[in-house]
Amino acid sequence: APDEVTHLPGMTFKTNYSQWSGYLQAGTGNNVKFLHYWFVTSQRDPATDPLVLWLNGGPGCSSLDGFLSENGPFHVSSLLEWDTLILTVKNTTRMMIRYVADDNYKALQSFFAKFPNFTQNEFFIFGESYGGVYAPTLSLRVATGKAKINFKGFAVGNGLSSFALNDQSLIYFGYYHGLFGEDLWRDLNINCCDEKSCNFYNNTNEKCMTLVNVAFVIVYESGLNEYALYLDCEGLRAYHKGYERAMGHLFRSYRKNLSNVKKSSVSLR
Amino acid sequence: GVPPCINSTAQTNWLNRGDVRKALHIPDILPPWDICSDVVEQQYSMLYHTMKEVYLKLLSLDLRALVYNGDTDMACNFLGDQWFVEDLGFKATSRYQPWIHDDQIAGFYQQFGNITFLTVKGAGHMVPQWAPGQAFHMFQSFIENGRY
Repeated sequence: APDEVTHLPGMTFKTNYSQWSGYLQAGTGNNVKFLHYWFVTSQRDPATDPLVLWLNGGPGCSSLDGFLSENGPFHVSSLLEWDTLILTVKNTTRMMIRYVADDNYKALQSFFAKFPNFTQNEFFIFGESYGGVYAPTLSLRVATGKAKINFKGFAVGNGLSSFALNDQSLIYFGYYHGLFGEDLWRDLNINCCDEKSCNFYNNTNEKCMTLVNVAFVIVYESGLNEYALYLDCEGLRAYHKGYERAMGHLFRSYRKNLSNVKKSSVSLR
Repeated sequence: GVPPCINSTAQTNWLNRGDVRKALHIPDILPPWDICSDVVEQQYSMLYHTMKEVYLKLLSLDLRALVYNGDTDMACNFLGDQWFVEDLGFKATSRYQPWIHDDQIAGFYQQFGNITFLTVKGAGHMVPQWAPGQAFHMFQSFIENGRY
């Protein structure tokens, strides 16, 4: 097959699985787009083992990072990863509006056209982080679409399934993990809660917004590793512009006035 | 730059080597690989604030779903996803209970018919990276529809 990967620089060991890397077509006509994929088969019996598509999030971050630093060539099943980026053939000045799920669905059909033997395998879609949006929306197209795919289910790891619940729960997570202290917690409750419930997500009370942003800065900008509370923060906090905007979808109701919140005293140099 | 606190130097250096791009059939005309794409993120508009309706449709089609969380992550914390699954409104078909890996409690899970919510104790956002044994066990149980 044209995309077969026969060797990899630095791979000094023999592998007992096959792998392919290339491009899947995700659009048609003058809207043609290509997504890079990397497909590794299972070690046991690729012809009958389940097939998993793994999508990292962002939006706009690469699944190759998930392949090389998370899943690696460990094989609960054959593992197919692709980037939900578009590599447009023309360097269009404006990114065509693409509905990610539609293009991912077309790319999936392009994959099975390249590898028709795998259409019988049980198929699962996994998404991580913002992939918690990519995976269910693609799953719905696979489950309701015409393409013959033996689709069995989907999994979402540390997914962004609801902005409101993610923001609301983070304030409780932060307090009960000892990040905020009593003063901030008391002020949050006084300004963001009524006798029945609290709203840390899109409260209109100015004081509440400011206090939630103080909490936001402690979690995301004070030097903690927001991906793993008990791990060190690797290296400098060199923000990737794309990443910083990507995280902008959290606490989106308050982002506009985050700048007026003083950076906390503790910050990694 | 990279997402904060993540060291992706190794994969960035390796993926951008000429011989690696050649072996992976990546054309020279394409830009270097980066862990996140500014261009995509800048022009990305989000259509969904919640996945609730999508999940309800998928689960009405008899598909299986697993929502799992490393429980030390703060970007997408476990509590938010636990509330999300409970908010779907399905009746619990198991109690909230521990699951075991290598004779240790690896986390907790609860099933609501075809959807399972599960935590991976002590793992962060990238569960397979920080808890590979537990992740393998969890993936295998989900894919084979076995017990956790």
